[in-house]
Order: sequence, then structure tokens, then C-alpha cells
Amino acid sequence: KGGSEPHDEL
Amino acid sequence: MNIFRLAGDMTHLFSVLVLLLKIHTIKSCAGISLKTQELYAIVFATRYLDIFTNHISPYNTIMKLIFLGSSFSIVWYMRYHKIVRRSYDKDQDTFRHYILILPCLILALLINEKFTFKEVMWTFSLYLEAVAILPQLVLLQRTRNIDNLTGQYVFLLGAYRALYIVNWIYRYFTEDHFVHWITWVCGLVQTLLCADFFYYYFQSWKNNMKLQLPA
Repeated sequence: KGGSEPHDEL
Repeated sequence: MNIFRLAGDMTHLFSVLVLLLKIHTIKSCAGISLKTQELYAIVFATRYLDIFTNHISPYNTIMKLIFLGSSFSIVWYMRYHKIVRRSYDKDQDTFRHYILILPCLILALLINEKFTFKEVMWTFSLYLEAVAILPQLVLLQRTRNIDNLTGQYVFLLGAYRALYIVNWIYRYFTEDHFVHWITWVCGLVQTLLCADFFYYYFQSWKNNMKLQLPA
């Protein structure tokens, strides 16, 4: 998929 | 989750623990900027709006709760605890919040990944986190005499974002996942703001001397 969503970091 | 991300999270966690240790056991918050702590409370409150709707893993949820709980309790201690608040360097900690909050909010409204409430708030939290250390750095500069725990706190806090950058590079090459350029820029700014502090931190460590920032 790529991209930064959903945000899985803190 | 890779080793760099885990190391970054642990560094972040330790920075909070060091600060809580100082406040809880020594009952002192000398050298700690309440302005920076309040900014972090805002950062976590606006970033983790998705805490109950966007489930990633138990690890993520627990860490979010820890960062939210610790940041608000540190602010509470510094403002209201009858012993701790006496050690707060109020007259030295004069950085004004809104000088940082307002531009970050405007920037988040203008430059974001998606114009939705949650995304704008998430972007705002990134912008604010990048500069939230500034009141603390100003206070360190003024206080001059920095105790060990305060020095370690700022060091760990700076190291955490540097490790996250390594994590993003690692993820870029090993996973399909890449973080948005906004995140990159904010992470870089945040780390670079600490670069000067890192330099003096390592100097004092190398020479086995007390950490002091130049006037």
C-alpha cells in the first residue's frame, strides 16, 4: 500500500 | 517494528522515567521547563486523538497511554504539588507558548496530508513537537548549572527522534511503508535543534566534567 496512513508510530 | 523504532521508543520512555524519577524521589523540578512540558502534553493530546479508534497493537495503545499519562502528570506535579512546585524556576522559564503554538496551528491548517480534523491535529502535533524543546533549551542556557538528571533527560529526548529518523530510513528500504515528507522535515528539525546540546553533552562526558553550556 505505501504511505504513512494509518499512523502506526508514536 | 524494527530495532531502531524500538530503541527510539525506549529512549523516549526512559527520558520520561528520568524526569519522573527526579520529580518523584528528589521532589525537585529545578532546571525543567514547565513550558516545554505543557507543550508535550498538548502534542500527545492532539496526536493520539485516534487512540480508541485506530487500533495498531496493544504495544502502541499502552505506549500512547503512558505518554499521555506521564506528560499530564508531570505538568500537574510542576504546577500543583506543594513541594515540587517550589523548585520550579519560574522567573527563568519565560518562553511564551503561543509564539510556538500559533504558527504551528496555522502551518498545520495550510500544510497537511489531508484536510480532516484528525489529520490537521496530527500534523499540528508534529510541528509542535519539533519545536517544543525550545523553552527547555533556553532554560538550560540560563540556568547554566545543569544537574545530571536534567542533562540525561534532554539527551534522551533528543536521541529518541534521531533514532526515529534511522527507523524511517530503515522502513523506507525494507518495507512498503514510507512516512510523509512532513514527518521527515519535522523529525530533522527536532533533532537538529538538539545538535548543539549533544555536542556539549558528549564533551562533558568525554572529559568527565560537569555539563555546562557556554554563555
